[in-house]
Amino acid sequence: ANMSKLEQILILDPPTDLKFKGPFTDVVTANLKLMNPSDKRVCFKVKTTAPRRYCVRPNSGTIDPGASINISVMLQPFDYDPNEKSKHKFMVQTIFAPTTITDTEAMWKDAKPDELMDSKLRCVFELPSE
Amino acid sequence: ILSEDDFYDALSQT
Repeated sequence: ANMSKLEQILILDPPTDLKFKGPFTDVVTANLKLMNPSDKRVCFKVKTTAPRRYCVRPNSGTIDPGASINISVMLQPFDYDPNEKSKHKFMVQTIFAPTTITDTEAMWKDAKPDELMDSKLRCVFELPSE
Repeated sequence: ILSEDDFYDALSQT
């Protein structure tokens, strides 16, 4: 079940689909912009259903109030099959930053489900010709 | 949305 009750505070651009334009013989990068419209600092971390297929930089961090950051999602080369629709998904999990962050690992571990917010994105592969 | 997907921490390098 969807554990998160809080509405995602960050604005994602793109909001739902990460588009990767081939050819896929080399690394293909999609950009994901995270904007923080709130007056609080927000911690985020990126998760995916296919961790070995992508490099994500940065894959976690903190966004100041009113600030935004760009994330590079780099799809590693693979043998593209036009008939195989990508089932890869990404999740941007967020939490309002505690006043003092001593240990981010512990912060995420101890976070209660109703403090967590998340957004899911699909991956869409396109060939230049399509 | 009930999602049956398993999510893992994304890596900053493979």
